[in-house]
Amino acid sequence: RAAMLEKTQEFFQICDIEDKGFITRRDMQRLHGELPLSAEELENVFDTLDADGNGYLTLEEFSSGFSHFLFGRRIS
Amino acid sequence: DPNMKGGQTSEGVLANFFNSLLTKKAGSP
Repeated sequence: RAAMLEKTQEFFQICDIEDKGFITRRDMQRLHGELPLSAEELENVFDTLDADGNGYLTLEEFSSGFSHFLFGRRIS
Repeated sequence: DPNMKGGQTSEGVLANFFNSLLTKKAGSP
């Protein structure tokens, strides 16, 4: 569990380049070119992770999306 | 369904995204 948290934080920091503590839609678009995903796919990822739809991805939202991916089920 | 939100499609994209991050992490010096 601690290792997973560490990974989550690493990934979060890849997206949160400016170390703001949250990820915006623009940060996500910046990953286009770094990751083999289209702009549309990144948009889709952002929308999926941004559970409350406020336009900011917190570490909490990010990590819940990550566990969802790891365990294949929604943890609410 | 063009208006589909959530479900299979986003899950696939999400998996793709995290897999890419994993790969990127592994491949970076």
